[in-house]
Amino acid sequence: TQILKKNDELARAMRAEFRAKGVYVINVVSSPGAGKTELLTRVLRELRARGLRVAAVVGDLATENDADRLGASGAPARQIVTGTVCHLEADMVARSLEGLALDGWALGDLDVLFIENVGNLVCPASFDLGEECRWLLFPCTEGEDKPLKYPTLINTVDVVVLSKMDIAQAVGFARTTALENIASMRPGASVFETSAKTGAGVDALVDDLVRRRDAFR
Amino acid sequence: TQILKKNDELARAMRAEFRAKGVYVINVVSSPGAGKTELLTRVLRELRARGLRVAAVVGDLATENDADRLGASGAPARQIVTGTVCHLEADMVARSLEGLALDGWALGDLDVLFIENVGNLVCPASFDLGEECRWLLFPCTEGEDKPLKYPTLINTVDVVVLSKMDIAQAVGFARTTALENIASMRPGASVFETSAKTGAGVDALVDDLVRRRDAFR
Ligand SMILES: Nc1nc2c(ncn2[C@@H]2O[C@H](COP(=O)(O)OP(=O)(O)OP(=O)(O)O)[C@@H](O)[C@H]2O)c(=O)[nH]1
Ligand SMILES: Nc1nc2c(ncn2[C@@H]2O[C@H](COP(=O)(O)OP(=O)(O)OP(=O)(O)O)[C@@H](O)[C@H]2O)c(=O)[nH]1
Ligand SMILES: [Mg+2]
Ligand SMILES: [Mg+2]
Ligand SMILES: [Zn+2]
Ligand SMILES: [Zn+2]
Repeated sequence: TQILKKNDELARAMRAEFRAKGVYVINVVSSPGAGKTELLTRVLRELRARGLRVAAVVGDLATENDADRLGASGAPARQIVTGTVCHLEADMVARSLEGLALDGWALGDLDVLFIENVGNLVCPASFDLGEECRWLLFPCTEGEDKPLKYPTLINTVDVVVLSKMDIAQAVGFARTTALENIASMRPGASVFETSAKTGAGVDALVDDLVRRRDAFR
Repeated sequence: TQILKKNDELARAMRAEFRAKGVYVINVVSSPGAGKTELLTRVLRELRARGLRVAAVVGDLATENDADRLGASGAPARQIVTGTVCHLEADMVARSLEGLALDGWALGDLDVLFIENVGNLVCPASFDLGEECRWLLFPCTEGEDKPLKYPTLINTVDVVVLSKMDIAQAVGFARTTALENIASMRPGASVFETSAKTGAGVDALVDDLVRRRDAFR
């Protein structure tokens, strides 16, 4: 459709600019409440501790809660309030980055930029935001079948993160089945298991990010 | 838009037919993995035990898993595979009911029909399916802020169900905050707390359904 075409053209221009400025951009998608903000707050802290300059923009239909929570990491974070739109589009991100620049954070000042998408396992698959890498979170609390039910989205991602794994036992999560379902739908994806509560698995995920960024520069 | 207008006209005609045939129809919405199928399987069993004739149709982008699971209750259940559409529309439900009739279950044979919608907290708000009542599930595993983040959807529902409450303590769920958020966004909603694992709260939810159905007939 016309909307996707216009979005893709802008996303391509943004990707070129991100690359020119050396900013590695990650688009993080999941269903609502999968643990994106909790995990990203830890990841932002860890990257800052490693000396990297990081920032985040986050989309929701309503509230500014998530930007406040992400900002607690010390990294600049801006909220995009989408109103009724259930996904982020490239022009929303472009406008938010202008706002970040007004706060004194130009792209050239950043090493890594996270885009936390609206909680939704469908539309975000079709909207390129100029990112270099896509993370998809599946929380152990949602069952093992989501990779099978949302084939379009999983086919667009590079990294799959099993989140909230500190309670996997409490919810009777069938980890092997989940891993098999991910492998059958997206054989090439790297899979990480994390807990934002305990920090387990976060270092390995950040190591992978740093490796991918080194290859990108 | 034209799509919504056409959908609403069909939904109105379906509602008239449901009423004429005395079938009480409930549209169940939530994010992906909130526990709709697990809870509905228990509710279908309980309604059958009370002598009511029940059936279910369920929508997903892919797989027939949920219809199989719902069918384990003994009630007839049909799957609607939507492909890329992230919500159910009235014509999909109408076609599925024709299929149910071919299986020998005409509307006149039913007291209650459940429609388990596609896991999505946005689009289902705009698509009337001819239902009499809407249930919205918020699992305790998704945090307390979802009622604030998805104002459009919560404003269209009659009943809010806090699901998976057997693990509320394990995930540190702030029950009072969640209840306040629901009350601030949807003051008129009836709120129930259930666990599909232990059965807690299911009887009260079914009692409410039976009361609403009695008022409807
Ligand atoms: N502890 C606990 N887990 C539950 C409960 N209900 C569902 N679950 C788990 O939550 C996961 C998802 O449950 P489903 O019933 O498939 O959720 P759903 O809303 O139908 O999912 P979709 O149809 O894919 O959107 C499964 O792993 C269930 O075992 C509950 O009451 N307590
Ligand atoms: N036990 C446990 N709970 C977690 C973890 N990560 C997040 N949670 C809980 O899950 C709920 C949702 O977490 P968020 O980080 O807000 O999820 P989100 O994906 O950002 O949600 P949206 O932006 O609204 O889509 C909150 O109640 C968190 O406390 C985790 O690693 N372990
Ligand atoms: Mg968030
Ligand atoms: Mg289901
Ligand atoms: Zn959307
Ligand atoms: Zn939709």
